[in-house]
Amino acid sequence: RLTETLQTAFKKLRGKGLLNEKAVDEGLREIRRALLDADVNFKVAKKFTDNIRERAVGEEVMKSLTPGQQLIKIVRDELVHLLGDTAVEPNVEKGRMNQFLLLGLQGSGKTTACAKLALNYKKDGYRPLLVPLDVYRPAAIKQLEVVGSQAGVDVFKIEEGGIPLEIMRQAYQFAKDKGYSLVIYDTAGRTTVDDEMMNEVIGLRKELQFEEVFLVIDSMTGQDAVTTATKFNESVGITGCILTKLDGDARGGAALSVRDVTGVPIIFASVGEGLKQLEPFHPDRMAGRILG
Amino acid sequence: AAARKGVDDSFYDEIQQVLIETDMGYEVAEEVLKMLRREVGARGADDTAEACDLLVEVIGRTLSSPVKTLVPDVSSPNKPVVILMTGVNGSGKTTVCGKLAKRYRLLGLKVLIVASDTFRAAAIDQLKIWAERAEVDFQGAKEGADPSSVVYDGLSRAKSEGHDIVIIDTAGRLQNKVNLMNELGKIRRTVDKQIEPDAIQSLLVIDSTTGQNAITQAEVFGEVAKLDGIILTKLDGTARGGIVLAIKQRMGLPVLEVGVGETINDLVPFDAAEYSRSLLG
Ligand SMILES: Nc1nc2c(ncn2[C@@H]2O[C@H](COP(=O)(O)OP(=O)(O)OP(=O)(O)O)[C@@H](O)[C@H]2O)c(=O)[nH]1
Ligand SMILES: Nc1nc2c(ncn2[C@@H]2O[C@H](COP(=O)(O)OP(=O)(O)OP(=O)(O)O)[C@@H](O)[C@H]2O)c(=O)[nH]1
Ligand SMILES: [Mg+2]
Ligand SMILES: [Mg+2]
Repeated sequence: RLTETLQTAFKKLRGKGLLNEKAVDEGLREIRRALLDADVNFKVAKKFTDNIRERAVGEEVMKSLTPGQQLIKIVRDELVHLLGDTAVEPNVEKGRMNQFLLLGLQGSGKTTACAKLALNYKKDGYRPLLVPLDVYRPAAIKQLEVVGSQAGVDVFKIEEGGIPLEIMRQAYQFAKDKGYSLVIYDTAGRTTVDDEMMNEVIGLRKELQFEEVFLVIDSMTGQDAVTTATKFNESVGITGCILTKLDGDARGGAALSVRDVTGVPIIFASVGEGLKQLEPFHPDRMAGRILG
Repeated sequence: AAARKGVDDSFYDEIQQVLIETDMGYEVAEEVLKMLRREVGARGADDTAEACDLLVEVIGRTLSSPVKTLVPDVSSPNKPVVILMTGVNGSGKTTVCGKLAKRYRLLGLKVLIVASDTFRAAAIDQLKIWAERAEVDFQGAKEGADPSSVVYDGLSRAKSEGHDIVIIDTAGRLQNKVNLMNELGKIRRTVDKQIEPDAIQSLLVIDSTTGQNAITQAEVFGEVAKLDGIILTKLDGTARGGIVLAIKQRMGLPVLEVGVGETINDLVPFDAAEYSRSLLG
């Protein structure tokens, strides 16, 4: 465990009266290694330890009886801060028609997340409508219809093989006419190097006013979290993230990477396959998890 | 890699970053760097271009394996051969089943796809469409049916109808879910009871965007499903899938196939040399 590793390392050096900047730098290297093991991106991890170095070589660590613990405390506080400090409320209000657009890589958990969000807000008194815009994946529309019915919410009816932009326009009009207060659009998974698919989602994003554009990210994502998040944010523009499969045992360093490179808050945590298993994202819980 | 430049510490630092960014992890990257330093010393490589070629060689050697995806011997009476597809949620299992099924059909084999994911919304519908696209037989199930009984029924059908190969799709599951790993263990035992050990190939499907957690996946899935190899998917994206190097180093488990897209033809046999070139490219 990181705390023990650092305590042992510092004890060895302090014993020789040698707790100094060199020792702290070794501690920071251990911390960088721990962050890399937790899937934090290489550049993000380096930037992180560089940023805390000043505090790390300050009195609170050097003069402490437990310098390892002190260093961990600095790391933990900085992680919590970088992850957003506190849970964030999404941009949803009663009295208007709110719209969410969900996008992300293949298999990240978007379709399931759409239904979870719908159930969550139905409980808060909203009237959600799910809109299937994935016309590619076999049985994707059926999947959204099934989870929509499990959540007890309406799913916009479309035929197979439509065009996402046209479906979006029809669904928007339908939602307005019928007075839905939350419209959630599910899109197909896509890779960021597929120009055609990226152009599609850019077109969808530009078409309407969205209260939230959520990037759905799998919590077991490794170094690629930076590339993917950057590309989606720069090309499409996202307003929030949903981190999925947190009921697994991945450390989830991707959370730090995504937040660091986009500045966008992680708003929800998906913690299971069930539709009830959606929670607000808690920076302090995530920091503890990343540190292992 | 840079043009004619000395193989110095700054070069090794650069390479360390490149290796870690492929997702092979800090420890394995250190091991690879050690191997590289040895090779550079042994071959007297004095410029970075040459060192980079050596790096590709080192990684290619580490990844290479004689193991291939099972192809049934149609002359053998030992029918059917079974491929068991396992992996965490969303990794690409169902899609791989469709891709493999078509490949086997094109070889003239009689294929049965078995839908043992009776849990997830529209999972059976999704796999059924892939079976239709691959033009192979399909063993469906009722939603909520016991996965092992579906497998049992599928294998009995394959034996009586003379299928050469059965491809079993399973539900996505996270390796820390004890009940789901027990369920997978039961599926494996169901196959073991009906099929000879060397007629079974158990595969772990890993998304190439996965980080260090894939090592735990390989370990735990290995315990219950007795894995023979890995299928690495979504390599057409930006991720490198370097975690497979860590898995090969730690557990000896080889990559057999690579998914490079979402259409039925987007599956290619793993080529260690080609992959290690692209890893560093
Ligand atoms: N354990 C767990 N599984 C999840 C979670 N969220 C989604 N899943 C599962 O992950 C798999 C993929 O979910 P989908 O909702 O189909 O993902 P998607 O992003 O819509 O996939 P594409 O449309 O193909 O890009 C399914 O098996 C889901 O049940 C979660 O928080 N925990
Ligand atoms: N780009 C790309 N997408 C892929 C590849 N393989 C699978 N996919 C996509 O990944 C998503 C998930 O694929 P599935 O086959 O449903 O994955 P799964 O493992 O069966 O998912 P669960 O059964 O829910 O656990 C789908 O959108 C697929 O089209 C690949 O090699 N490249
Ligand atoms: Mg989907
Ligand atoms: Mg599946």
